[in-house]
Amino acid sequence: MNSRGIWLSYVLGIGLLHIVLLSIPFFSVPVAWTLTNVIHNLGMYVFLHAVKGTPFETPDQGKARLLTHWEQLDYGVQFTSSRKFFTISPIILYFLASFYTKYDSTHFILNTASLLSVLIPKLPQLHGVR
Amino acid sequence: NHHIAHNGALYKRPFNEAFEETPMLVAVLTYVGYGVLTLFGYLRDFLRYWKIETCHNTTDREEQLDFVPLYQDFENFYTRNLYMRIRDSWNRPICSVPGARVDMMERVSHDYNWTFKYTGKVIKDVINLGSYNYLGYAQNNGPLRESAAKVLAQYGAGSCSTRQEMGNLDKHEELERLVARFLGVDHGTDMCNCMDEQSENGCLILSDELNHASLVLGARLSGATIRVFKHNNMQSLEKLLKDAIVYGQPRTHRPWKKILIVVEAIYSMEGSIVRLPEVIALKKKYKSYLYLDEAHSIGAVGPSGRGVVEYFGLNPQDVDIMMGTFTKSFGGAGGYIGGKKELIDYLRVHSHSAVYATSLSPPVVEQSITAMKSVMGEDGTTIGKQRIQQLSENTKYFRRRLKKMGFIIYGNEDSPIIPLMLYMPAKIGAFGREMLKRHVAVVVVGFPATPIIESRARICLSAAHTREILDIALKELDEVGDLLQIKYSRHRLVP
Amino acid sequence: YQYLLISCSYVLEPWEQSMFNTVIITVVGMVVYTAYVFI
Repeated sequence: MNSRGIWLSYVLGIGLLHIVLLSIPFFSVPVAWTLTNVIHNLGMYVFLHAVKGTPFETPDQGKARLLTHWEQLDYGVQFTSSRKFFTISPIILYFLASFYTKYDSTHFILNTASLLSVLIPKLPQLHGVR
Repeated sequence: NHHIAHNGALYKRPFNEAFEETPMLVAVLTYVGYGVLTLFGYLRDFLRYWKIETCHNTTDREEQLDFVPLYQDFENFYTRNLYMRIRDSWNRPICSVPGARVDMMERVSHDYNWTFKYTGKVIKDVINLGSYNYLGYAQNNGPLRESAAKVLAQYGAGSCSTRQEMGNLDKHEELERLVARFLGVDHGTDMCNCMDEQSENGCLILSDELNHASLVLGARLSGATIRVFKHNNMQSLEKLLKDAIVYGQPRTHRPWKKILIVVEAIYSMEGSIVRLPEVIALKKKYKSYLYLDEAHSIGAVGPSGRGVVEYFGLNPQDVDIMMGTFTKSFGGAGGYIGGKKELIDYLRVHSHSAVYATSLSPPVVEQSITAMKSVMGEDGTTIGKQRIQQLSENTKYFRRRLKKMGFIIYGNEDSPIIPLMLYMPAKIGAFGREMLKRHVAVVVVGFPATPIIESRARICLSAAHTREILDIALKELDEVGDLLQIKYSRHRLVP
Repeated sequence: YQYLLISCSYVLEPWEQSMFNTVIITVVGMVVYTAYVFI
């Protein structure tokens, strides 16, 4: 997660997702932003916090098999730059979504719940907790 | 090509090593490619799960599902969804010696590489840029063959016993004496397979992050504490050494009994050469031990092929454990460990290889002996010397030409291993196929054997390659490079 | 050819390639349409 260009790809991916949602004629701007936020957080939750193990064999005799991607990141070291980046990015997306939905309560609740679903597993206190 | 400047500080020769950075656009497009393949991988897994598509790969049977799973489903996600799609470029059967040219069996797949069928045809005389055959001793003619055949007739094909029992033949001892003389160390012992001679018996092991899997496994086998320093990065190594000396063992903070630095001389995936003068200086400064894996450098670098110690003009006594293989430069198999007499005696008694593994096959030992004598010039000819010279010239020529074409090439100027960067996953398969279409065999490597944005073709040069062969290969590479648009380098050779 | 290699549809099976190209064309079409309407 800290190899060259992956953060840029990640940001471009979110931008592309938003443009695609915005291009769907019957979606309004607030709906597009909320969908961007929810889809992004869903994808982040699945790939970083739900799927365990590695999609390829590792020579560590299966040590990583029971860890989520987030727990394997940087060998479990907390507060690395990658961790900070992937913690901050959903928050920024949340601010944007809240702003563009003009703090409408339905959207706000949806976006907040979605944000919490990816923030809580990132807490260092929950490292390795099941 | 082997002049050594007798002045200057640590390095007695220019040390030119380059790892050009991945262009940002290429990195982003590489992630896009892996993203597309991952999404389609999940789609295929979904279809297999609901039996919409037949599942070709091995999974646990219905009756076994209550037991502990035998097959880690997710762990071969990449294998079944990425590697399968391009695996026709891997494990190609050859039907000749892996020399400068090789005969390859033609095969086809009618189910997208899940199974292959041989057409019965042989693709003859393919230029071989993939095998480790640095000095070209993988040949089925000449003195090596005669002597190996004679030993085969006399000793048979295998000793079927370990070195500590019936498997210890005079041929093995002859090879050990020869290895010790060749390396310039007290004693050497030959092991039958490389995995075992890696098994260190130490306390703290400082290992380069790109060390070969066998070194990693051997280090783990010893049960020692292992710390990893950045690839060929002396600051990182010194910091680890300093921390190890200052803080000692975890929790008890007792001093480490022994600190062993484990490095490879030539990194076979990076094409880089270890900064041995600096490693030895650090080892002396912090009074630790040094284990040098010369698997790819013995016979391939150095004025008389004695490896990276001679290449830098250093003293072999400064390296505590010299390890190497007979596979890559001598056309043999197995490997050796060289060092002080008490170390070798200890290994002969305690090493896994000496106790459990059958000893080296006598004809193979003879092949290594004859090849090593040829390299040392003890066969009364200068063939060995010429081959070393030829390999060095081939290396410089090929690297320079590839750089001039605009490819991104990793590693050291003098390393016969030339990683040519491909980056995108589809280009890995395309490169292998296009080159074989042009009768050039290359080895391609991708994630997870390399970092995700550093897939590459790993070209291995040989002294058996003549200038004509290299020029043909370069012409094809130039053509395929234009076709696939893989000339990414932004560095241009200053005329 | 570069499109096939960069998007990795070079290694996809024919039906996957059709699916992939359909999605791409649809998305691009929508984006172009929306951009046109918006501008």
